[in-house]
Amino acid sequence: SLHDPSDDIEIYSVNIQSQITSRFAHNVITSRAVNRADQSREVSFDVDLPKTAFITNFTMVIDGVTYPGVIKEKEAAKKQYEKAVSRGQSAGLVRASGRKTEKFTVSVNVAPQSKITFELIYEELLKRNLGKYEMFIKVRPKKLVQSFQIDVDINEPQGISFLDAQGTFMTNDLLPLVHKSFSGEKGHVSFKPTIDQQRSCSNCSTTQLDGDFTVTYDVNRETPGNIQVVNGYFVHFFAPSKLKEVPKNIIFIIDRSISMIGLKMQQTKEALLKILDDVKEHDHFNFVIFDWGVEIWEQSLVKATPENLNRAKEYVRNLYPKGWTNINDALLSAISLLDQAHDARSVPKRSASLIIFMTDGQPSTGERNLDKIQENARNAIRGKYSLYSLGFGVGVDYPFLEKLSLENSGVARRIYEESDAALQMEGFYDEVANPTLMDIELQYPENAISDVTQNKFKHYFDGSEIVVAGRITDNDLNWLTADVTAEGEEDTLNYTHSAKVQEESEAVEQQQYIFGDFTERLWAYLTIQQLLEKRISAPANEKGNLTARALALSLKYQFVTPLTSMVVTKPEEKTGEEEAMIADKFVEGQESQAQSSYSAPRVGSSYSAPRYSPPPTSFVDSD
Amino acid sequence: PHFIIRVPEKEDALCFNIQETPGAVLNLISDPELGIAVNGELIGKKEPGNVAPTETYFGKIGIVITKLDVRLEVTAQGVTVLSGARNVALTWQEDVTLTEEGFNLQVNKMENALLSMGDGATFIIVLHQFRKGDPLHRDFLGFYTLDSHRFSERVHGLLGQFFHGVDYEISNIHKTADPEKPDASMRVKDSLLTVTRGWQKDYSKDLQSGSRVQCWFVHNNGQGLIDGTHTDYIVPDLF
Repeated sequence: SLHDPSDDIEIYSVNIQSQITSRFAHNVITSRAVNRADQSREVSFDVDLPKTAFITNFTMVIDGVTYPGVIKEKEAAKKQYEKAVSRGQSAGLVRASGRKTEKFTVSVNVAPQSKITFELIYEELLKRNLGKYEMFIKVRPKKLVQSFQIDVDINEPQGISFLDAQGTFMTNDLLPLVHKSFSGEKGHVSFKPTIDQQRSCSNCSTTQLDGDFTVTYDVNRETPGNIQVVNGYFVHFFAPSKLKEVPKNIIFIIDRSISMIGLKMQQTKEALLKILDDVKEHDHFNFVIFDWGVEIWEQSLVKATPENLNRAKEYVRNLYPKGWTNINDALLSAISLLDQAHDARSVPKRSASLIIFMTDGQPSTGERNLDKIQENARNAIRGKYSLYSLGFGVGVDYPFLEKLSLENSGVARRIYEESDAALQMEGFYDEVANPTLMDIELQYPENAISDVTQNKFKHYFDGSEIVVAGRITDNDLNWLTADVTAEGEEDTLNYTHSAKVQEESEAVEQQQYIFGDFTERLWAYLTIQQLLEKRISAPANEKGNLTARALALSLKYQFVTPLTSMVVTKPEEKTGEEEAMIADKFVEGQESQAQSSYSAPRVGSSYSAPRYSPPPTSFVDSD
Repeated sequence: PHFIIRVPEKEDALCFNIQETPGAVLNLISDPELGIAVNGELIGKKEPGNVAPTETYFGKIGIVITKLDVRLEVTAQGVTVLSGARNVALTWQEDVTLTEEGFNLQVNKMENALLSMGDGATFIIVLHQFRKGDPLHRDFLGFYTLDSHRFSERVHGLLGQFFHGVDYEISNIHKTADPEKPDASMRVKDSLLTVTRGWQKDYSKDLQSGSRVQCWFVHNNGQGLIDGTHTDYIVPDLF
């Protein structure tokens, strides 16, 4: 959005250009405004961008003078920034703004009758989830804009299979203005409401454009995988379809400590009941419920027969919060249950074993040393199972959960404590509900390539996609061949994918008007992301090396990552001095603090006032 | 204070009042096996000239966990935790969570305090406040238990004796002058009592207005329902 408190600032253009090539989105947001007043006015430029995106550039042009953002190592940027702060100026430019977004904000004084142009560029690799890629753009111009335009160009060498665009702010009048088209490799979405069409009512000066604009699409999959090679870099997309599901063995670890009292427990139960509806009959499952101690629903994993599911639902309905948070014993009990099931061969030999761990707090009893808990879980799992963590509410120690999961082939996810928390949990389950492959390894000719991103994966879930990128070091290589091995529902599967290096590169030359180095940037983006992720769970002696590599790439490719900052300099009207501002990347751990408004000292897990609680057995009170 | 005993098997509740003079300390829970005791000290309304007000409330709750060497004193002013030689004083003015080996205490600003103990039992102490300068009322406390089945078979006290259930039979429900409050006969613990249908309020979920709990009211300080008489539960001091 671009706005000012008065009507003196006229926004004559907001242009959102998005170019997606092979899932890699390059977004340019440009706003142009003029100050019609006879005195200077402050103008703010706000952009909500996805947390997964990296800012790559920002510039302001004020009266023909360009003020560029410069991306630097965090420490170096901080020194420059601190100088400005010591003069009592400025603030950070990026802050957490929502579940999926962070907000970039710049405010600047614009002289009378002067023009200003803001341009922000950010890039991200779109992730395939439940059979589609999704790119969202927050739309909130706050004022009517002479020329408002969203253009999304998609270029997918595999061919586009479907394309859709939706806006949460769409009315029947606006809907026909969304133009969607696709043919072969190219797709296009545009949305250009006139100034009158933006009005919230016919004579209003307020805009109805406020919400998310989401583009979804998928690509054709004639083969399970596809390799693309451009300018010496390759990217391998692997997403086999029509495979039989591998049976799952799931342990749900549920925190029922007293801090879960109220809505959290209610929503957890709701989500579990829904999830139990979706568990397949060939799956096995069990519950590990913990408070001060651990309660295991059944002695061993049970098959998801209708009778067992009904009993499980009854058990879930009768869960009530109590006691403390004994995370260590709960994790070890769950791992031990899976070990026993595999040892006793009571679960299918070819099956995916998952632990879904849900908590809202930090350990308050049993083993409370976080490092020790992580070590215990790692040593007990030994790479055999995937551990997914769902962190509920603001009091949760998210970095702890993230490390715990990343060390054990899983991921951590935040569950936001709002009315749709149950839906968020179900949504997460849907993502991991359908494993079709296990122990996937993508191999490339060792002497011809280097700098390959992660190429071994514990599970492949239907509707997702594995992406591996790397650099081709052999200049004479004509064909790049990848061998993929994976364990399927019945046997070991082997796939071979290849791409002709020269021809592919020539073919892609036609697309280079988009941005020729996209494969290289995609590789850099993916590498940085994975290095940052590895850093979370790496031992101290490896951390330095991983950080150095991620930093070097962030600087080389000009990405604002958690290791770099962008310094933006803007003119300071009164003193004539320039003012430095800084754009940082928000990371999850920081976010929880930034969003937390607690001022009172809090130790241990968080607690919000009960809105619902189970009937107490007895009490004494008076009114 | 109003005592309410939920009887989930009958989807019903029993209630009684205990009226004693301000300053009396009543034993609510005493579990020698777990080493947990809860006592409450009564306060009365500010009624000038009335030395023995008819209505009393709990102004102070004392909780002793002997195995952990922990004592908690909860008043309308705050919560004091005495753990060994350590003394932590918390007020109701802020959210605080205190986690110690063996127990977890969460004070929720101006609302309630949750005490969760290692054996799984949980207490909620609700703070009832009146406006400053209220001529009649004083701030007082409500005391709620969760997971009371965690207590040992030897648990006793005005609340504790009901933790492992109470068996009773209701018969002969008949109308009274107040159509909403029929009387009935209740057979309990070898006594036949006349009880009255009524309701009390549960403030554990909603501090502002509470929720109604329908119950059979036992008259005369719970005589016949409780073991012995209510004076048997008067103890010399809070700890």
